[in-house]
Amino acid sequence: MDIEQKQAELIDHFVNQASTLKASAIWPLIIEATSHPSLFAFSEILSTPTVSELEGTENSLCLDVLRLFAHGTWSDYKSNAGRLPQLVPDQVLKLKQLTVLTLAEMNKVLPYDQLMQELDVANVRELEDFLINECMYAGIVRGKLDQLRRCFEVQFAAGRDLRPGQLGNMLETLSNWLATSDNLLVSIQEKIKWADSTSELDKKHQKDVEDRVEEVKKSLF
Amino acid sequence: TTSTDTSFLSDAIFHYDEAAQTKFQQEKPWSNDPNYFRRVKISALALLKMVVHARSGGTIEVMGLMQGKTDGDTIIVMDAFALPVEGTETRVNAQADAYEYMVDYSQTNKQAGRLENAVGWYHSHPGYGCWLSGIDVSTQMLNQQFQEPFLAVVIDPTRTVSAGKVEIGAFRTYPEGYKPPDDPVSEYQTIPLNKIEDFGVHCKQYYSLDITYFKSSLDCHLLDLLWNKYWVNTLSSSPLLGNGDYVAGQISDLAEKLEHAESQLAHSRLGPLMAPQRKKDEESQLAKITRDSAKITVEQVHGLMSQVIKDILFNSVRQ
Amino acid sequence: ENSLLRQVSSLLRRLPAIESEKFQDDFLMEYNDTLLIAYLAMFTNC
Repeated sequence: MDIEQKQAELIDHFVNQASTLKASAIWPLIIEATSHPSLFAFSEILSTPTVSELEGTENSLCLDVLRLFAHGTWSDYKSNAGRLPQLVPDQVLKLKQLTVLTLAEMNKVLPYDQLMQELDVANVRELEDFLINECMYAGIVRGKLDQLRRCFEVQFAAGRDLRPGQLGNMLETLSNWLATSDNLLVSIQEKIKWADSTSELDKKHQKDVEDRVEEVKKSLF
Repeated sequence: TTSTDTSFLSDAIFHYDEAAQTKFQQEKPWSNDPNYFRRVKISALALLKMVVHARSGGTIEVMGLMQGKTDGDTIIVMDAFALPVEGTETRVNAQADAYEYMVDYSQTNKQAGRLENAVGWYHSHPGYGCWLSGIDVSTQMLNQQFQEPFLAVVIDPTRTVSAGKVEIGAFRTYPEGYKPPDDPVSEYQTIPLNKIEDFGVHCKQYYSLDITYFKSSLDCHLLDLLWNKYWVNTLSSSPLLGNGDYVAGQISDLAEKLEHAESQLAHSRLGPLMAPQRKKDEESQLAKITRDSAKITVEQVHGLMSQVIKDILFNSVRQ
Repeated sequence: ENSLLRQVSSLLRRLPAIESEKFQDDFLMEYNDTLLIAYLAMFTNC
């Protein structure tokens, strides 16, 4: 939520700019957006009419780059490097940060080896520096670096832009969660009722026993 | 009433009328009635500070002073501050070590515009309940001789965690030799075996006051802001894990009490020769043990319930 | 609203909160221990 608050203004700024610029002048804006150190979300810019109209035109590569940053990873760029324009260092950094977010979506415990492979990092020290300086300090992930087990335990990762088809999964998960919570509440209510009725029965039984004791005492006297 | 009116009314309690307080001090209505003060109102700020201080002491008793005013038969505690002393149950007058600090603090307060005087002292009984020991009673009697009106508050930070609510008691002692007309009716609480004598000998020398709480409109706003943080802390913690030592101590104490009761029951084979009153005392001893064991069990079951509920809510949902 | 969707996505990724065999073992052990204590306490009560 902090990340969203931080980048809300930036998103508005870039969306406004994208709305006013012509298609031919959009590329510098896309470079600026994808290089910005505090911006990790691009679906709003993608959905502006100026940008979405780039599909199938001579500037469609700009759209592809923006889509890469919205949904893709560093590996995706490497496998399409021939087709896509060269990225500037800031864009490379941004893409690697977004790659960490994608990996954190799939697993909570990320082995160092996997991270080093995905991020093209030579050694553990460099990887840890990257995770600490570029990811944790940027506020996009929170977690623990376990040097003994050589893994990164992710406690929190900022959300990336949704891929097509992801919404269905999310809705299903939320429905399941809601159903579980509702069932739990019903169970708790039932247990409360059971506890109350058992307590009433118990009190009644105790009173009956005491009355019986009094009766017997009186009859003895 | 508008929300502004309501907040004005709730904040009015914070106004300090020096003339009225001075007049009250001169009249001394408590000198004719040992039970004059019946109620205590503690501010949210004072309560938080006292509980946090008590909890920070761990298993060591800590103490502090409370500042406030009076309003008829009510002592109002506006604020509290910690004193640099520890282990208050081991010495006759632990406060003596902190006199200089108390005087400095009070003077600085007045200079800063805080006009309230000291209206009481608080200390902690980690894990053994809210009551006054022999040392506490003599300390409070001394305070009530020279510093009236004065209140004694006891907080149990360990039981606060295990019970999930603040364990706190406010007390005032009777004058030396005074016999109260009726036996004070107080809520039952478990007393460990090693403290039971100290508790029993002095329990009739003081009475407890009803405690209520109040907060300012700013306190309300700040507490609302902290609501989420409070829930994160509550959900992240577990009394089963955090209070393990205390529970082990409780169970051990229960076992000792059972042995004690068992040995007394063994002697009662003299049955018919024993006075009926003594038999009744033993039954109530067993009844107390039963109640203590039920309380320990219930707290454990509560802790387990919260763990199970958290597991269902947060661990059973998958993508 | 994309911002809300991203936040929801981030939240759902955090579930389940803990998922490991060691946690299950510890949790079930704690569960059993507490139920055993409650059972013993019932006996003592009786």
